[in-house]
This record gives sequence, C-alpha cells and structure tokens, in this order.
Amino acid sequence: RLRESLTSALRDLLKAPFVDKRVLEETIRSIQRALLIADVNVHLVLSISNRIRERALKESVPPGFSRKEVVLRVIYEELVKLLGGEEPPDISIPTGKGYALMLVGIQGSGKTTTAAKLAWFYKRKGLKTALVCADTYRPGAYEQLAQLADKINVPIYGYKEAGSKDPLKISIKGVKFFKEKGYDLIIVDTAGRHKDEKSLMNEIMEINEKVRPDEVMLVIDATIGQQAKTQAEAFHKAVKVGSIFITKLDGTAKGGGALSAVAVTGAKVKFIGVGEKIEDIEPFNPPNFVSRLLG
Amino acid sequence: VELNEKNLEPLLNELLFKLLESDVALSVAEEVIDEVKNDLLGKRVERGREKIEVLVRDSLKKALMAMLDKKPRPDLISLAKAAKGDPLVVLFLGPNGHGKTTTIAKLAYHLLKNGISVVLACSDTFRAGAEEQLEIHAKRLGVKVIKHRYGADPAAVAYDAVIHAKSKGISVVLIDTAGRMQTNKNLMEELRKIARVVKPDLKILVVDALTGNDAVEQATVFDREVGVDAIILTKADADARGGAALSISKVLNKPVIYIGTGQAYEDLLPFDPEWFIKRVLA
Ligand SMILES: Nc1nc2c(ncn2[C@@H]2O[C@H](COP(=O)(O)OP(=O)(O)OP(=O)(O)O)[C@@H](O)[C@H]2O)c(=O)[nH]1
Ligand SMILES: Nc1nc2c(ncn2[C@@H]2O[C@H](COP(=O)(O)OP(=O)(O)OP(=O)(O)O)[C@@H](O)[C@H]2O)c(=O)[nH]1
Ligand SMILES: [Mg+2]
Ligand SMILES: [Mg+2]
Repeated sequence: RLRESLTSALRDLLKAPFVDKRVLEETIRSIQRALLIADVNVHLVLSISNRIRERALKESVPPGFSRKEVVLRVIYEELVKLLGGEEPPDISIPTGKGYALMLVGIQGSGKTTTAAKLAWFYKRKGLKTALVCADTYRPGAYEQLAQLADKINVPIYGYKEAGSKDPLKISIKGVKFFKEKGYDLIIVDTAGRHKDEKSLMNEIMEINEKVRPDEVMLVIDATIGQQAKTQAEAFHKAVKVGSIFITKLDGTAKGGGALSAVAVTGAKVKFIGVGEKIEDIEPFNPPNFVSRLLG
Repeated sequence: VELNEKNLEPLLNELLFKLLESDVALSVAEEVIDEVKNDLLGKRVERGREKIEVLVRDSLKKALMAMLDKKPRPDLISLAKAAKGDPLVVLFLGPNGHGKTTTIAKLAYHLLKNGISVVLACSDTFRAGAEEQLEIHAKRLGVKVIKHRYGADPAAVAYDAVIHAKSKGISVVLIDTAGRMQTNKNLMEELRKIARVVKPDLKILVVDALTGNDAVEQATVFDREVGVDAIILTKADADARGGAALSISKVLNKPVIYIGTGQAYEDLLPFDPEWFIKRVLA
C-alpha cells in the first residue's frame, strides 16, 4: 500500500532496473519537489535529502528484498520520524480531572470550529465536555461558538456568563466554573494571533500562566507555507505547545508546514480537520499523512 | 566573461531558494528563475562574482516587476465614482478563514471615508456566527447589511442587496460569501449562481499571505470555475513574505490590488510591487 501512495514521486525509481547513484539522485530530486510543493520547510527538505542520501545506498539489503525497497523504506522512515513515529498518537483524555485544553493559533486557522469538533468527538466518547469562549476581539466570536455548542448540546461560558470582556478573567472563571461542576474536558477557544502582535502574544502567555491548562493545542491551517516554522516556534516560546491540530486537509493543501511545527515544538499532531462540519474531524494517522505529502 | 549556465547556476540556485522561502510556489519560482536565466545567457559582463550578482538581481527585479505590475489596476474609489446610476457590485470569494469578511469591512470603511455610500450583503448563510460578525461590522461602520436567515439562498441575499442599493441610490454593494475549498463542486456552482444573478462588476479573490504552494491551486480553480478580476492578500503583517502574491499574479495574470496589514479598518493598503520585491530579496 505504501508502494501505491509513493508512486507519483518515485515512478522512475520503481521503473529503474537497479539503483545506482544517478537513479538515487533523480529519486531524491523528485522527493524534494513533492515535499516543496507540499509546503515542507526548504531547509528541512534539504536535511531530509541528506539523510536519505546517507542511508539509501549504505544500508544493507535484507535477503529477499531489493535495493529499491530499501530506498523506499528509508524515505518513508525519515518522513515518519519527523512526525514522531508511525504510531497514531495517544488521544485519550483522563476523566474526572477537569482537563483544560486551550486552543491557540494564527487568525483564521480554524480554532473555533475545531473547539466544537473536539467537544463533539470527546462527548461521543462519554466525556462530560464544555466550551469556554475567551475571544472577545473578533466580532461575533461568542455567537459563532455558541451556535456550534448549541448544535452538539454542549454548555458554553463566555463574556456573557463571566460578566467581563477580559479574556484572562473569562478563561479563569470559565475553567473554574466547569471544573466545579465536574466536567471532564473544558476546551478554551482563544482569539487568533500571530508572532508579531506583541500584546496578543503577551496576553496568551499570561492566560497560559494564570489558567495553567493541562494541554495547549496549536491549530494550524494546512495551507500555510514556509512561515509555519517561525510561527510555531513563537507560539512554543510563549506557551508550551503540547499538541497540534491541522485543519482544512479536505482541500488540496498537503500540510507540509506541520512537519516543521512538529519539529520545533516536539509536539505530536493529534487530529486533522477534513471539512467544515462538526463531525469532520479524524485522529491523526502518520502513514496516511506521509503518503498524501508525497502526492 | 560571457554568462553561461555554469557561472550563473550558483547565483540562480540561491535566488530560487530565496523565492521558495518567501512562499513563491515551486512552479512559479522555477519559471521566474528560467526567465532570468534566458534574459542573461550569452550576455558579456566584467569578471567578478559581484558584477554577475548585480546583473542577476537586476534581471530578477525586472522580471518580478513585470509579473506584479499588472495594468489596469482596478481602483474601487474611481470605479464607484465612475459608475453613474447603477451601483458598483463587488463579489468577494476565497478559501475558508483567509479574511473575506474583515476585508469587506475595511473596504467599506475606505469607501465611506472617500464619501462613497456602501451596502453590505451577507451571502454567507452557512457558517456559524457569519451574520452576527458582518452585522457588528455594519453597525460599527454605520452601513446597512442585507441578510436572510441561515440556510437561505446566498444568491437571493445578493440580489436583494443590489435591489436595495438601486432603490436607495447607494453606490457600492459588497457581497460577502462563505469560505470554501475550490475542490467542492457544489460550492463553486453556488458562487457561479450568485454571479449569474447579480452580474458583479468585480470578482475579488481574498487569500492569506501566509499561504504556500496551494495558492496556485486555489487561484487557478477559483478563476476557472467562477472568474477572478483582482486579488487581495491578507495578513501581510504576519511577517509573511507574501510569495502568494507573485504566484497568483503570475498564474492568473491579474493584479493584486490591496494587502491587509492588520485587523483594524485602517489596515488595508494599496498593493505596492516594490514592497514585495524588497521583502523577497531581503
Ligand atoms: N474546509 C474546511 N474548513 C474549515 C476546517 N476547519 C475550519 N474551517 C473553516 O475555516 C474558517 C475559519 O474557521 P474559524 O473556526 O472561524 O477560525 P478561527 O481560528 O477560530 O479564526 P479566528 O478566531 O478569527 O482566529 C471557517 O470558515 C471554518 O468553517 C476544515 O477542516 N476544513
Ligand atoms: N493580522 C491580521 N488578521 C487578519 C487580517 N485580515 C483578516 N484577519 C483576521 O483573520 C481572521 C479571519 O477573518 P475573516 O474575515 O473572518 O475571514 P473569512 O475569510 O471571512 O472567513 P470565513 O468566512 O470563515 O471563510 C479574523 O480573526 C480576522 O480578524 C489581516 O490583514 N491581518
Ligand atoms: Mg475563532
Ligand atoms: Mg467570512
């Protein structure tokens, strides 16, 4: 199955009668093109190429296999390694702990929609789930999350319930409110922000310090290009990113920027968004992601 | 010395990297570098790497300028003033979350500051909170927004807005649509229907400056399926090099007319090709 998915990037390799330096270089070139088109960071593409180059011709060929298959395996392993391994991530949430999960990310990346998707996902697993709207900047942010919450019958806490427009106050009071009511999972939606908005980055740092969420999830748009690395770095510096959610993978974007986000945060991708509806959420599958990356 | 593939290659590779790091799509970056190479091959130049470098950079600047400096550049203010009688109808389209609604609010602000009346149409009848979001902008700006209930026909909302503008003598209708993936056939048809019903004077594609290679896919299909007259690039303030501006300009042969530089109403600037070229070659 890996062979089918890697075919478009590796057509020539598979057609070659044997693998020599020239065939390997051509294979590496087509991998590089596929990764660049998939928005993988330019420098990361180069270092992946070097790793593949080092290993592909040096590794021993096990009996019954061809050099070709060794090369395919090396390519697959190097890419999957960047995602932290081929095992799907642990997406379990402990119950009875009032687990606070805070979503952060750039404007428009899909946080609010994702908050509702996660609430729906975990509610179906039997967790008592709640939503906190800590975005008081974006016009209609509360109404947006409230309409989604209403669809899945999950309670929401925002500026109306807190009697305050201060995101910090809302987050603290909201998490406390649901913890005391025995909720298992409390998802906090925050306003979009990017690394050059100083006051907004300071705000998320403060919210993180005062609320002390059990997990901070970075929501990344699959269409993001080379800036994924520096933006993820900045978020990680401000708040410790514990997990990643890649949205909009139902389009044509491959989400290669996420590889850099994983690399600089050490966090695993837990879920992907595959549509605008609340149920358009899937647990992350590294091998599927890699084969889609290679086109 | 005569410029040939061998002495140009290291410099061209360096520039290719710069373009890729600035989010210029791979196919577009390669075409640009090829143009520069063909422009310079065979030229005689004084010896020395610096001399060749200057020539290569100038050739690149020239190529980029030609791609970005598309004329005519539709200017909403002059188009609105020129449209005697009938309102200027502008349709906004683009991928999810890239900034259409906020950009419409900014443009409305810009038009109002120039003494031009505006009405907004909320043809996003799908997304949660879409109507409330545009309604709040409309209130802040002091303009009317035409909206129906959620789930209503987006084309009907747009139509009502144009009728309203005609009857009230309002100069410009800005139509907001739901974000969508260009791969969704039904949603592309929905946009075509809105366009058939109100015959917009301008169809504007709104794209995030942080977008990578997918910008080419998005632009190509939106243009093919619905038609794009101009582009607005948003979130240029997010340290985006904005290579998507080049990719889309080149692929559609249409101009980028504004860039969004923040979330406030004033954060909308006319697109300046020099700005982009400076950032890319930084
Ligand atoms: N096609 C698709 N659209 C998505 C997905 N996730 C979110 N969206 C859409 O992306 C757009 C932006 O989503 P939001 O949830 O408003 O994004 P946000 O990060 O909360 O935005 P801000 O709060 O302004 O920063 C909306 O149109 C969503 O419906 C996805 O997985 N696929
Ligand atoms: N920093 C910055 N943020 C922007 C800019 N333009 C829009 N935004 C933000 O991006 C987010 C999404 O903007 P929207 O206007 O809701 O995007 P949209 O395309 O209408 O989204 P959908 O209708 O869901 O497809 C909001 O948080 C905006 O404030 C910009 O130029 N700079
Ligand atoms: Mg939001
Ligand atoms: Mg919108």
